[in-house]
Amino acid sequence: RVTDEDIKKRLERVKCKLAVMSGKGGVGKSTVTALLAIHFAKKGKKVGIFDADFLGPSIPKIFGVERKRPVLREEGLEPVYSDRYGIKIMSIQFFLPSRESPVIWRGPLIAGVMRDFLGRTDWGELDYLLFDLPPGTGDAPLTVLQEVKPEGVVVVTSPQDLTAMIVEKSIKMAESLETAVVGLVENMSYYECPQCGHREFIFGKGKGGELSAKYRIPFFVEIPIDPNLTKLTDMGKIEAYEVDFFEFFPL
Amino acid sequence: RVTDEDIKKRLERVKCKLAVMSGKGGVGKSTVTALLAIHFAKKGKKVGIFDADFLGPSIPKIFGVERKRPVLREEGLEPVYSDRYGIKIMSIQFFLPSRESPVIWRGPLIAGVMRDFLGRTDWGELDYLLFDLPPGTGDAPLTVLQEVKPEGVVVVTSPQDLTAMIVEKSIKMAESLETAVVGLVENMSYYECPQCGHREFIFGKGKGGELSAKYRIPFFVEIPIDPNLTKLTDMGKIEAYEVDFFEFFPL
Ligand SMILES: Nc1ncnc2c1ncn2[C@@H]1O[C@H](COP(=O)(O)OP(=O)(O)O)[C@@H](O)[C@H]1O
Ligand SMILES: Nc1ncnc2c1ncn2[C@@H]1O[C@H](COP(=O)(O)OP(=O)(O)O)[C@@H](O)[C@H]1O
Ligand SMILES: [Zn+2]
Repeated sequence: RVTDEDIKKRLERVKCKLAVMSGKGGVGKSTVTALLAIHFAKKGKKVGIFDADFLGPSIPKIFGVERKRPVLREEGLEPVYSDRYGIKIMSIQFFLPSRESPVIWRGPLIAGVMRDFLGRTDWGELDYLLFDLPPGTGDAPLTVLQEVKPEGVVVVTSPQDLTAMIVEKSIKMAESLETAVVGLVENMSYYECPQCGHREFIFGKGKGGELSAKYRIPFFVEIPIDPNLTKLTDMGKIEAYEVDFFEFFPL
Repeated sequence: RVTDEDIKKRLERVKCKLAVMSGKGGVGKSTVTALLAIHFAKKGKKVGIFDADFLGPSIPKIFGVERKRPVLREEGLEPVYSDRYGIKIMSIQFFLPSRESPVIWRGPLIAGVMRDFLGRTDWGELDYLLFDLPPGTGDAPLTVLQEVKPEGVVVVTSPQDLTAMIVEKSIKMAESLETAVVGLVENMSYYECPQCGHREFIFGKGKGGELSAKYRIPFFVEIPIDPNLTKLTDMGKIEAYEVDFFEFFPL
């Protein structure tokens, strides 16, 4: 029922679509997606986030807007706005009856729901629309990428599972969809002692630097484990986090 | 083909079976299983580990024995021995052709493979046989528990997802199988700065202490994030890790 034409119309006034993927769950992909959105918002850009992580939708919770609801207007589904920066947010979480979704997401079902959201959400005019993908490099994120066709992909890993394999697989996926990996984020890479400033690569120094150089990924950053970040995301107040790790993001 | 009688015979000379489960993957369940086995081995006990985590079999890798192979003798499959403490190890990893297993494990398949291993592995005489379960509290670990019927269950969580829900669910699962949760391990709970000794609950203070008291779980421990532990497990040299977090384990 939702046609390619519907989707094309909805995304016509979105200047740049970026997808955020990960090697596996729990590496901080949703948190990084939020931080990247805030980076753009701080520069005065119009930003939206589509929470396509159907298995574990957490964008609304991170921004503290899980109690809000998208409004169905004549022009389509109006996204929810974040409190501080007015980032437009759409997530299946707004439509799930409870926190625990018993749905088992398979490829065709994901594709159908993606098209529904893409065809009905009225984003208006945006400089950036970020897509928080399902975790991993398997069918689910691939299905979302095929529907979205982003201008670029950002890969989030932890130092432990930042292996050449994940980066190569992400690059292959991106190339198969005629897009590119534009950024590599090594999350929870080190810890800085608040008392004496000592930095430790808690899970060992990751290979992100080498790999981004080898594959000519234009942007690479190591994000430390920061208890403040954990606390703010848990409280749904990520917009209060001051550090901008994406200061030199090229897009 | 493997009968309940076969399994009963194999486990007759195993004094105590303990299963190790987790709230979700990546919290360090396999690492904790290995540390508990080493705790018993250091006390001169005979110990075995059955790596029932079919999705992500990592016990052989943690002990650095993934290149060894179980020997099929007349008496049955002889487990592989760890280098330092002679802990007996059995894992499906020894039989997988490569590191990436494309198999999608469903309940009946897991049960069948479990019975095969349980009915054919010659453990000999053991004081403790530990079972590293598939992660989570869903069908896969439940299926393994039903085949094993352990004397006790140890639950591993991280401070972030140590919720009453996971503990309650684990207790229900244990009770449904007429066993009990004998230990709660909150892993990667805090970090101690090697330079100044400052301790920080990186992901926030967990609720493990409250929950183990509330549900009368006999053993509770918070294990810090220790880069030495990460390094040794990555190198397959966990037996070189000196700290024993299970010093006061009651069994
Ligand atoms: N750099 C970081 N420092 C501290 N905590 C972090 C960091 N990145 C993520 N977290 C925490 O880790 C948890 C998992 O992050 P999340 O973004 O939900 O992961 P994913 O989307 O990959 O499953 C969250 O509770 C979040 O607060
Ligand atoms: N207390 C700890 N300190 C540092 N690293 C840890 C700790 N516990 C586990 N790890 C590391 O975390 C990773 C995941 O642990 P693992 O035992 O494989 O988790 P699971 O079995 O729950 O998936 C491993 O690389 C391991 O070395
Ligand atoms: Zn310090």
